[in-house]
Amino acid sequence: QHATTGKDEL
Amino acid sequence: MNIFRLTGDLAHLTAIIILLLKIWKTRSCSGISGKSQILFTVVYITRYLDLFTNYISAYNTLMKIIFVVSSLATVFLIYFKFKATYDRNHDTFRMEFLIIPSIILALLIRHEFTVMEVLWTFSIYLEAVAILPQLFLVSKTGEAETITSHYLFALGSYRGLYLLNWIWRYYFENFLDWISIVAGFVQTVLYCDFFYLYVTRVLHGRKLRLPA
Repeated sequence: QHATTGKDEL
Repeated sequence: MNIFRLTGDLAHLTAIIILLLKIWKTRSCSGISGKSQILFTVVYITRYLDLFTNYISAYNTLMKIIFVVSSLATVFLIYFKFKATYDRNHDTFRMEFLIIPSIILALLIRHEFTVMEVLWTFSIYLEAVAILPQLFLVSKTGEAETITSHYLFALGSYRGLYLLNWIWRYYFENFLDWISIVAGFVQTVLYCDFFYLYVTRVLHGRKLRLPA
């Protein structure tokens, strides 16, 4: 998975 | 968004509100580690820099702003407004012991070598251990006020619920981020001893006192 994917989390 | 994410976020929000209310209502921050609160502020500021670069949702933006602002407010209350009540003699954990290893680890183990990504990773690692000065303070004084125990329980539950969220996301969205998962696991494990005392003592109406 890509680096930017987790950024919707807080 | 799944139920674990949402309840995790709400637990996090609850923790922050409990802490602010406790300090405000009692006009005192005794028993609270200012150092942990500074570390959390550093965590939120370094993680939420993406507020300036990408928009995800109104919920996401609002929560990020609440976390940054409330942590700054908490630090202000501890170090300025109610500084006379701050337990500085017991709050002796050295912040650099947590910050420096987190920086080094973030430089070594991260997805991409960009400023934003390294800062995000640093914030994930630092958050995992940011509660240590608070737990250290509790162990030094040997007890915690009940309201502080509720704060710690809510704050500890939040990352535990995120672990369930990551399991959910792995199964249903094929999403996997080992950095968040491992750090979140470490973060949750640090609370285990406290969780045990919370359930066996505080929930039975007693004050949280550490066994001698």
